[in-house]
Amino acid sequence: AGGGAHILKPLMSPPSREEILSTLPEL
Amino acid sequence: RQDLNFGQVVADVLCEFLEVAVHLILYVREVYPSGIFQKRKKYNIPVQMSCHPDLNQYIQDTLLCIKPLIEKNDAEKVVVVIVDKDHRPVERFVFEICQPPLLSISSDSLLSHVEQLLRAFILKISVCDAVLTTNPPGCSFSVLVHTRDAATRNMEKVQVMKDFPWIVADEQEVHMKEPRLVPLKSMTSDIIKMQLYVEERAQK
Repeated sequence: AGGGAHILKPLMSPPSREEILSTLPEL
Repeated sequence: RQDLNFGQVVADVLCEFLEVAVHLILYVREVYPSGIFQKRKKYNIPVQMSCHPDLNQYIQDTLLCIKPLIEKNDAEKVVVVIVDKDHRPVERFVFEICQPPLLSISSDSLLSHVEQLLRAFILKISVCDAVLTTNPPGCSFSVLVHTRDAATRNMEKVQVMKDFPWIVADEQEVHMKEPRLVPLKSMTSDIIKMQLYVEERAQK
């Protein structure tokens, strides 16, 4: 198998910077 | 304890370390605003860790899924990839992990020694911006696991959470053309061998 066939990643992305910024006042 | 599962011990130790390392990388490389990070004490040194629940949950879920791979010595590398707004990698923090096939008897002092070694990694990460160039604005990140066997063989192990699915990564999204290699730290102990280096894209 090629290099890519050995690599796994989560389907979902982490929260974006914008999403984080929009919730900042709540913290 | 003689019947201690060393694979589990190593996975616990490594995942705890990787959690601290991921938070610190995101802080140092300014992937997220510094306002979401708080100083905490880990490995007896101050580190910056996110206090944003969504981000923390994401990192925790990712590492929870990686843990069974580390436990079975199926994870060759854990990579924190920082990507630009076009999702092209600009930096890859590569944790190359190697475990001896037969682990010797553990003890508190041995684990304490490992923690000292891991602290040195954290210290290196905290100052790595001095040897890396600034990233473009709007970067994001992902965590990849390079498995020793074909990823499909390990899919069941990594798929421990129903609502946190994993996929085989596309080579295109991990490949970087002629990266600059920046070695940060390596360690050898009785239970773990690990090295950390950064692959940095020449033109960011």
